[in-house]
Amino acid sequence: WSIPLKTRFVTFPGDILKNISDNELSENYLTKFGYMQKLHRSGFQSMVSTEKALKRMQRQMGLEETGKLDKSTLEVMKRPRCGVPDVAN
Amino acid sequence: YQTFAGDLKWDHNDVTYRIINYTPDLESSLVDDAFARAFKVWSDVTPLTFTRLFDGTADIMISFGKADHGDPYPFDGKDGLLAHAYPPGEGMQGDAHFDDDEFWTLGKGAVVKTRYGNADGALCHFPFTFEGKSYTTCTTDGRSDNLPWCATTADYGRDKKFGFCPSELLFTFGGNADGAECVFPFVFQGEEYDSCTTEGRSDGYRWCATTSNFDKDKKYGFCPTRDTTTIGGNSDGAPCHFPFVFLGKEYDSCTSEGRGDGKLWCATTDNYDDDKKWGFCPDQGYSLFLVAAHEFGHALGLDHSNIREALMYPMYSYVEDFSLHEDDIEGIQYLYGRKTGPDPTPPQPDFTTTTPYPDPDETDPTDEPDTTTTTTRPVDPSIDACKVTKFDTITVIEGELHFFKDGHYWKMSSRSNGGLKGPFSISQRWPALPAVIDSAFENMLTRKLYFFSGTRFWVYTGKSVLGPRSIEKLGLPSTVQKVEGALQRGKGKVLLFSGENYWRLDEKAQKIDKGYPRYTDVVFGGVPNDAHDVFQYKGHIYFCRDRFYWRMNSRRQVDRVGYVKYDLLKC
Repeated sequence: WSIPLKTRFVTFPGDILKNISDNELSENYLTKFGYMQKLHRSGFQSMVSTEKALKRMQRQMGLEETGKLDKSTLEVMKRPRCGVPDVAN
Repeated sequence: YQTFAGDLKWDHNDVTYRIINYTPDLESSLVDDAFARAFKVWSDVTPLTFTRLFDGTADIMISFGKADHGDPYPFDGKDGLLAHAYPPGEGMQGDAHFDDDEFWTLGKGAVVKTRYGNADGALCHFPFTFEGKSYTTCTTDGRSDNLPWCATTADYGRDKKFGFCPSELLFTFGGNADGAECVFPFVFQGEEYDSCTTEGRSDGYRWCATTSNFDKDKKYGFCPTRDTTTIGGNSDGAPCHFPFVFLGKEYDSCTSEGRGDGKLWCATTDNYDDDKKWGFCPDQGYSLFLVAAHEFGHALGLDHSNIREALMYPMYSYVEDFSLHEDDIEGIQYLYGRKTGPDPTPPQPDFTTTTPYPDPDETDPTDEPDTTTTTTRPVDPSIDACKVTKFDTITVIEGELHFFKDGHYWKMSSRSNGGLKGPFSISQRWPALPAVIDSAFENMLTRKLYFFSGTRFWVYTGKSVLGPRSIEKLGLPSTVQKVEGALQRGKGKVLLFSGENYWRLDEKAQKIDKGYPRYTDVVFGGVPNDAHDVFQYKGHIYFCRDRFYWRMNSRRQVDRVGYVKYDLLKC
């Protein structure tokens, strides 16, 4: 009885949510909520590095600015939220 | 706080809104009320007013939708994104969209409002007992017509109060059948259906025909969410089937096995491995009021705040007693300024007929129903006295114990222990009074009712009212900020409690007697000296602090300490 169950993930039919990796989730989150883009004075938009985007997100959420996808950052990314981007476009 | 680039805001203060459609999760009156309260959050601190339109184009168009719902920002199924709204402007700007793959509640699980039965549309009371068994969901037990029902008090056997729960067998919403119930089986495109279906629709909403043949009659409606239905998945809202088999193992309850996101799910047939039919299990859900208040902040021009406690912080968290954070107030007042002048009329949905819960003592059963359209302030039937931890005041009026809280009151007959009635609206029975009543008492001889709120008091004789007057007029010192309790002592004498002191009022002279104040703990030993309610009931004096009471007998001995909730409210 002490042997833990071996968890098997399955794909549920009709499920909009897909099992995705933490890195994928992070990339999607940073892009969707506006952290990956930088608007220059010229009006030109460019992409920032993931580390910079993570730092921006961590600052906005009141987390420690590590620039790394740590546990607390990942937890915040998984929480239910409003769909309006955090960084204005 | 942040505003949108260019400080986008409405160029008028009389903002309009329109509710385009409803969620199957909540009774439409609860949705209307949640949105009205969400707007009031903002109108309380700004000069803005919100008026509901029932057709045409409003500034803020509110709708529920799933996944791709007609704008460039699709929702993502259950959890994750809950809603979004656009900053002020023309067209889609200002609109608010809510993800209907979420389970919309008032934040603490399914809110099941009953229909028919004998409980006047009260909410289900979970758990309730019936024939010795405890129920945490609606049941069809005891009925042969398969209609789910629930008790609206804790004990059906004792109170016999019940109503029918939302189900497609009782009613539909939307569509073109005026809310008629589903007819099963029904024919759609030559196929026969025995339950609600999403077939034929691209928006994922469950529907049924309200005649036996949709192809011929074209009559349909949307199916309300049952409290036991699954959410999302591929089972069209069928209930969980327990036990069920998943990967060869049997499960008697919802599980997160097989999922990487930890969400609880169940199969809706006895074997997932064979049938692959599943759905998410109902949970606490998301408070439509809180999410709407946040989205309306966007619709008025506020962007996300980085203050965690602020309403405009992007993440959802449930708070029981919501109040707007200073950061939100500063933000919205930066755009629209402060509220000035007297209180504007708060946003109120218009509806035909009277409030859902008129006080039976104030209505005559022989009255003809009023069918004219009147604007009345709705009582939120979801407010549960059993969930109130601290009442504004408790007092006896006309022999019945009255519990006051934030504009509402409940009453309990002392004669028959006949159960709690309410909530009722204070403003409907005593229109001159404010929402928060600190103390109240009734002169048994003259039947005059005294109400205290802050430094003011009112005297009601029947429907006529005197006041507000300052409590200083009674001789109370200006340092007294509120009267927290009142006890009648002999003819025309009333003890008024505030802080650690009490005063004796000569009601006839309308003056405080000489020799007061006195210390409460000197005369009433053993009770908390910071009680916020003091009242007399069935020969005992009660001193309340938070959810507890200290009961004192006629010899001024504390003979019981107990819970307001269990002993007085009988929750």
